[in-house]
Amino acid sequence: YQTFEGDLKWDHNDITYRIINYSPDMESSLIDDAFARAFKVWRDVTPLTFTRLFEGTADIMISFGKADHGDPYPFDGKDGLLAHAYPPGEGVQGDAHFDDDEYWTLGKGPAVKTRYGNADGAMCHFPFNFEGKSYTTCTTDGRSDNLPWCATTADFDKDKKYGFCPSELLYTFGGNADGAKCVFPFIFLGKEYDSCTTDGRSDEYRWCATTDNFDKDIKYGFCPSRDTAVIGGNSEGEPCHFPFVFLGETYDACTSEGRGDGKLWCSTTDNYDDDKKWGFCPDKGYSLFLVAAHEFGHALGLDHSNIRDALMYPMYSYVEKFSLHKDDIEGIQFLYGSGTGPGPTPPQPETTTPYIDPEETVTTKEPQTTVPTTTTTTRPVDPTKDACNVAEFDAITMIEGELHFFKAGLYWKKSSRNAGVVSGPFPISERWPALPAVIDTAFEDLLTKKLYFFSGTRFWVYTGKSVLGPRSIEKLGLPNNIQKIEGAVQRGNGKVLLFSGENVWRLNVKDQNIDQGYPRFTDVMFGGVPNDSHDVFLYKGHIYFCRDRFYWRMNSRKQIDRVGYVKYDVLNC
Amino acid sequence: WSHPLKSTFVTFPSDLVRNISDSQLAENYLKKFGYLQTEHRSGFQSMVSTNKALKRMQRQMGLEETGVLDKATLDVMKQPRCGVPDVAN
Repeated sequence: YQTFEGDLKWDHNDITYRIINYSPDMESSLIDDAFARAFKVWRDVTPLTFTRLFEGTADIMISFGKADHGDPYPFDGKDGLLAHAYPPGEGVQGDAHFDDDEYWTLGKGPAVKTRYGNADGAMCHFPFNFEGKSYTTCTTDGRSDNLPWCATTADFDKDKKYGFCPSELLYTFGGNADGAKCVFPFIFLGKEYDSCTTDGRSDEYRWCATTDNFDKDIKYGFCPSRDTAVIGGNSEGEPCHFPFVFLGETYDACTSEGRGDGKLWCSTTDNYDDDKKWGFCPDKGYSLFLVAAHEFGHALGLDHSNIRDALMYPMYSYVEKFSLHKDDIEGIQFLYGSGTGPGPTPPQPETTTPYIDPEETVTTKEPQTTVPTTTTTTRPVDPTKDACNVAEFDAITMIEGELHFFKAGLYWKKSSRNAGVVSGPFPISERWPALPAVIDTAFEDLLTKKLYFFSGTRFWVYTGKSVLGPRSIEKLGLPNNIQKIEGAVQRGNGKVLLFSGENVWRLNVKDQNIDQGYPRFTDVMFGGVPNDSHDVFLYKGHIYFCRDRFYWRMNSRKQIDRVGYVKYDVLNC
Repeated sequence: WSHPLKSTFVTFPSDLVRNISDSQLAENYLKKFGYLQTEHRSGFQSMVSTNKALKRMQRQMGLEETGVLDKATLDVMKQPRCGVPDVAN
């Protein structure tokens, strides 16, 4: 980690922040929540507290802006620079700016929180089925009022759960109209407008009047982006128009033609050549939470780290199950020390939601509910409970077709189905009550399905819920000078290789004895693997030799065909 | 088999990202993130050499330190990132 020159830091621990404006890409409560969670990342490991202010000057002023946004460091359109923040201090120092030419999401595509409907403000579920058709975006199908909606479960036809998607026909944000919906047409400087416009603004944000005459009433708000809207370009917020003509060719889908950067774009009118109206097509977007957590690191005094996995590494990469890297923790604790005692109450997002008369906007007969107030969910991150945070497992082995990871009384399971989702942790004592907390190695006898667990110089055999042991490993014919068995690999025909130190023994499970000719040196039997592996296991036909965070993978022809990280390649962190 | 498409690059209105050469992109990147900064020593200004700046950038990003603008380095330069410079000014 690095700190800024002079170790710039706040001289108080009760840090305040204020969200100056919002992005049209996400519902404001989702943005509030992303920022609150990003602060919590740092709060969890320091004595710092973060309090949200709704007016006045806060230590950390947070804003969205595009290109030239009022400081000497302009943003650069979509992609490239995502955000920046200043180290602690007065004025602009400590502030965080986010490029609103980016598509801000939770990192996995449109994050669409619904309003009204009957799903209590749940997120849209994409894809969803409606009348036999699958939808991957919000739709106005099935409605006569042109309001986009989505199902909040996979099957609307079955569950009938739905809500309305962001639309200027439902609400606005910011401005001075308390979130009222747009009124179309409206008059602005004597001209009539039928849709949101950027006219009259230099920041490219789309707005509308919330009465029929802006010139008279001066009431306005900003238009939320629909999930189908283009990003950036010169038509932000407009939908793609398919087909469209570009350089005389007709296109029915987004294209990267005409661009050197390979980004997908579309025209928002039927003819780009005539109208020159365009924007980038929606993609997965950038996780506002992850980028904010990084920027708040700067705002608290951390400079860029050169450790790729650290939050303070300068490049963006999406991680689903985020946990703060050791390097980030050491950095922030160098500045502020570590936290003690229970955490304070997390900051709450703004909970006011404008009331809309259901009769006025909704023509469906579905039950109507107003959106409930939202509370920020800030589950504490317990680093010991996250398998991705375990530097070195006690043991890894296949049991009943699932890869099991053991560490200090807990275990996680990686299913061979469900795209290899890792579940857990589960207490070892609940499933195998006779076992100690530390398991050095384990294996499942493929013939009898008995489970063998080793810890130190003892072993246990589980058959279902019944257990034999502990017994001394000497009973298996192993020498009495062995401290522990570090790995086990099934070889078929009731044979299992047991690894300890530089040696390997072959156990005849049926006879409960070591075969003649053993021990042998591991590096003689398996050339090219570390001599001091702390764990050896069989997984999908390969033998994995683990040392530190890494593994060496050997195929059936005894070739090392891969060396990688347990965390990324095996656990899919 | 169809003829390969002949791509024509277009300058899109209000697009902040222009079609620039790789070397231009690299120079902009190195300058923007502090690798190619001007050093002030007793009123004398000098630029760190591009080769040296590239090596510094490659080290920061965990790339092989070749000092040459290779594909891996260019790929990293095109990735989304934070706007705060890597080298303090």
